Amino acid sequence: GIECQSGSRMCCRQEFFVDFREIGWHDWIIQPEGYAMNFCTGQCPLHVAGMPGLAASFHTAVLSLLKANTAGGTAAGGSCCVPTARRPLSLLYYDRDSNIVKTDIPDMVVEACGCS
Amino acid sequence: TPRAARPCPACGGPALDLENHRELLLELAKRSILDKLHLRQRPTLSRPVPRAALRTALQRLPGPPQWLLGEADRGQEYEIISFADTGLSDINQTRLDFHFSERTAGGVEVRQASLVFFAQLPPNTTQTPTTVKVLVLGPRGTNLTLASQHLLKVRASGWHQLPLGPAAQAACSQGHLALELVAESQVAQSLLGGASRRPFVAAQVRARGKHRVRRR
Repeated sequence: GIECQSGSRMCCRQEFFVDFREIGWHDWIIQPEGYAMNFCTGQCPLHVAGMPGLAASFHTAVLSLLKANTAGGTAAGGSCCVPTARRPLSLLYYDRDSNIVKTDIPDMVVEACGCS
Repeated sequence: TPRAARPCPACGGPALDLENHRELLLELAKRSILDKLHLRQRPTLSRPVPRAALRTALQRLPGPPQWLLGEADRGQEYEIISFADTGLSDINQTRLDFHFSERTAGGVEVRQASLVFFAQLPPNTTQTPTTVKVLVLGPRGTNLTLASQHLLKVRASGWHQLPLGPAAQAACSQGHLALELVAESQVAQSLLGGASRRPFVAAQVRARGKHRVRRR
């Protein structure tokens, strides 16, 4: 995947960190101190959808080729900049009864982006 | 959200301007976390736990039992530490109440639960171990019903961990677990002493699947 730089236009991963103290959640979330949400943004021209490193998978590359053939190469062919790798967010927090809960929420942190 | 004839905002457009969309992204992050935790709003802490008790409990929390489930069968798992509300006690008997959220009740399957408590033996105790009987009481409203009982030999002062059986796990799943500790000597009374030695239940639970079918 590609990390977004200033002025990036192509599909890339934008880092975005939510500080729990900043949003006033540090009293009920014990750990971690924040959430590295990140997200995918940018353009996915059809010719990029099949490129190694940007395509989500072999299957999506095949789909992109099919779309390219049917859409006649227009920019609105439907390829999207989407997460291709995600990992869980581990949280340690107080619930309503002041119990301490530890859980791993799957697929919360975007690690890489690519064109669908 | 797809709108008529408009693609997803992540498709085709230039990179998002972070500064202009910061508030929106923060709201999305908050909503995402609350949704995944099945909460409508952030919890308001009604009974904050002393820092010392929290630290002690976390140090005593065992690692997740990865052997319990295969990778494919592992849904969203939780580990919960519930601190006891101590109720009626006398010299050798202590009532402990553990409350679990409505969300926990029915929404998750309790796979394992252990009682962790500190027992302080009287200074003049001989080498003979003290027996502590842990009674799992029936559902709320039928306080005198005995669901099951466990025996534990306490040989020295310190923290003790007692795995609880299916009756206690079922009580946790229903939102309320009531235990009664009956000791041969004055050991039970010392459970009340010290904020950092508050007894707790450590439970390993798993979210129930929406479309789970039970076969008989």
